Amino acid sequence: MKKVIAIANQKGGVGKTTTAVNLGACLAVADQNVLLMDIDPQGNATTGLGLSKNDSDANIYTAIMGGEIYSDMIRDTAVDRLKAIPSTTDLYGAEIELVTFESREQRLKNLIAQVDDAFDFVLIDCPPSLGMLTLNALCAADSVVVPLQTEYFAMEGLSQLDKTIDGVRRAFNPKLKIEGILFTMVDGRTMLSQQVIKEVRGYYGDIVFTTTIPRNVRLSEAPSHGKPIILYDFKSKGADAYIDLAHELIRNHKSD
Amino acid sequence: MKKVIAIANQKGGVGKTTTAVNLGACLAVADQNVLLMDIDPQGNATTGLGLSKNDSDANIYTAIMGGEIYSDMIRDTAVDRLKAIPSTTDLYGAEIELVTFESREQRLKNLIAQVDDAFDFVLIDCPPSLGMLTLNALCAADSVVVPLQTEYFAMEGLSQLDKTIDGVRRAFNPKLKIEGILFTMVDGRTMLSQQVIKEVRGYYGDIVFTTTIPRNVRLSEAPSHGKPIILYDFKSKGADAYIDLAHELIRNHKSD
Ligand SMILES: Nc1ncnc2c1ncn2[C@@H]1O[C@H](COP(=O)(O)OP(=O)(O)OP(=O)(O)O)[C@@H](O)[C@H]1O
Ligand SMILES: Nc1ncnc2c1ncn2[C@@H]1O[C@H](COP(=O)(O)OP(=O)(O)OP(=O)(O)O)[C@@H](O)[C@H]1O
Ligand SMILES: [Mg+2]
Ligand SMILES: [Mg+2]
Repeated sequence: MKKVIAIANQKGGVGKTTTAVNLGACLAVADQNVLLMDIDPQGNATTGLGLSKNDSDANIYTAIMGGEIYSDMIRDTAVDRLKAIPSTTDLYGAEIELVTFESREQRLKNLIAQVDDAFDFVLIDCPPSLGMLTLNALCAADSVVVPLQTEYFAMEGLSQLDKTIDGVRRAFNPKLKIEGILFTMVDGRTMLSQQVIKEVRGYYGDIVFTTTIPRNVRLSEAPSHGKPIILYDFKSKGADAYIDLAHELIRNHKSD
Repeated sequence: MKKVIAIANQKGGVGKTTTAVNLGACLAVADQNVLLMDIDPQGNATTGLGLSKNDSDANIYTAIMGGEIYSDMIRDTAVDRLKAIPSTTDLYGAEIELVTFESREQRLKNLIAQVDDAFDFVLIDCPPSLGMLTLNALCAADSVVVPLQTEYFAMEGLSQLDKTIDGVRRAFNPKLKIEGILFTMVDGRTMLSQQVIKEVRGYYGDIVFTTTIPRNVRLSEAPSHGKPIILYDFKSKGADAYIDLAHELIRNHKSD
């Protein structure tokens, strides 16, 4: 039974894509079958995996609009057991077009239901907004991984995201829960990082992942080579951290 | 005659808000009268200036929807000559609601026309998307400042933003031009930063500001004190850089 996880936070630049790509790759090397869906029109997860956007007439946009997904939309990546559905610039129009659609928030959920049950995890990389695309991801997901930069503005946005997740749980998706809050780009030397971590762990307790992701330049270099960190530099601190995260996530689901 | 400048980039976390707040404050201390409009529902520019969101029944959202702006929506800040129109969480709904509105992309422009001509600059902080709110800002603006993190994903998004600006110029706002591309959070020691700067300067030439903004932890600490950098730590490298930027912008407009 596949576990659907949205990687979401409306705050921009907090490490959503970096987490989607590298958590996906690390789960795959830990023998999990993973599908990564890139529903951000920016398509950063797509290029981060070395794939090109799918601007043909059968892509994730036409699937969301038309209600049907085709197996050739699912691409292989450089990592065994990691497949991906690339983004398309057509998605820029989806935020607006979905507004007047029938059951506009359940379209992604209906698509994922059509996808092979052999996947253990389906990860969804979301754009930096709380519009129709992120709403679709939250309605389709069993849980949400919330990447959080240890900075003031990022922390400020957390309560709004929490409210939105609550709202989606009540109105559309009763099973939705927070998989975990993940501290990203952590520079342990700064007072700010320490304060944010203390405040968020204090308020959210066990919902915060034990694993934290350090700021590591190798993580920001890897996308220009179209590779996840474990293929670009598996000895780096960034690779260690995402491998730890994958193991923590698998442990959390052992009991399922 | 007030100059309207949108601070925009759909890539998240590139320094839009940090630039809007600190460029605004530095222009004000250089004797310019500045109005900062926060149209991002996150409201980071609002809290970065020490203001609270305006969730009353007369705010920037009701003004955009209703077509009328009131002088009490304009707030004083801790910096002389810098005024601000705070954000509101009501703006989360605007992206969707504006879709079906009459002249939906010109609403912000019509509001700015109602604002006092005594302002030298009107800066608009935009959300990380290319939806209705950013479209409104691009239609209202004379020019766009494009903050650009010197990273791979940020560079990737530049061509999409360029296309969008071209599209707005052709369809809605013939005078729209790029004021400048601003390198932010620059860490000169990394190869990646150097490569991105070389590539972007090579392609965009004079459109790139001479001033670059270094990564400086004081810039990320200042918002938690509700102050622009010149009030939080005017001796910091971050303050120097934004003062330089303000002077470069004023020089560019001297000939107007
Ligand atoms: N741990 C890290 N160390 C160093 N750089 C990082 C780290 N995580 C992410 N980055 C870099 O920071 C930038 C922002 O990360 P990323 O694009 O993954 O965030 P995002 O939340 O997906 O952004 P958006 O809101 O635009 O979708 C990218 O350039 C990325 O390469
Ligand atoms: N030059 C800098 N040095 C260090 N930190 C910075 C710098 N500029 C911005 N920051 C920090 O980086 C984070 C992202 O910046 P900011 O929020 O201004 O970007 P943004 O483009 O407005 O984000 P969004 O897309 O969410 O609106 C913030 O936490 C900010 O404090
Ligand atoms: Mg992303
Ligand atoms: Mg911002």
